[in-house]
Amino acid sequence: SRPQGTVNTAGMNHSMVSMSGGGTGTGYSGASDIAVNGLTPHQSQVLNLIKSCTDQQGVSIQDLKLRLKAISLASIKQAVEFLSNEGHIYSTIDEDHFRSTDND
Amino acid sequence: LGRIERNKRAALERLAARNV
Repeated sequence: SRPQGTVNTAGMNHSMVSMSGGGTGTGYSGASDIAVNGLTPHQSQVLNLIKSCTDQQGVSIQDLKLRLKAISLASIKQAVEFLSNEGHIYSTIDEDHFRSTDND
Repeated sequence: LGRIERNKRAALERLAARNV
């Protein structure tokens, strides 16, 4: 019958009590519904990327996803569909590749 | 390649329709 709880209270050295509270200070508050010149930020980002591509076959959805990591694939597809309906972009070799109408 | 041209033309027409 030895008394427990009085054994190892001394040598506990908490040197690594870090407060890593996810401080990714990007300043982006996720407000994706505020329209700038008629486009949401997502849509204009997608459009800008497609515009910046000079490739004959355009940019693929996969490319867009890789470069716009912050935007979900569903949002990208939504943006692409919207831009396509508006006539800003059009699909090229297949339904996954897009070019801009604005850059020539 | 005809497909691309066709899509492009259609897109330009949509764009033009928007801007009228």
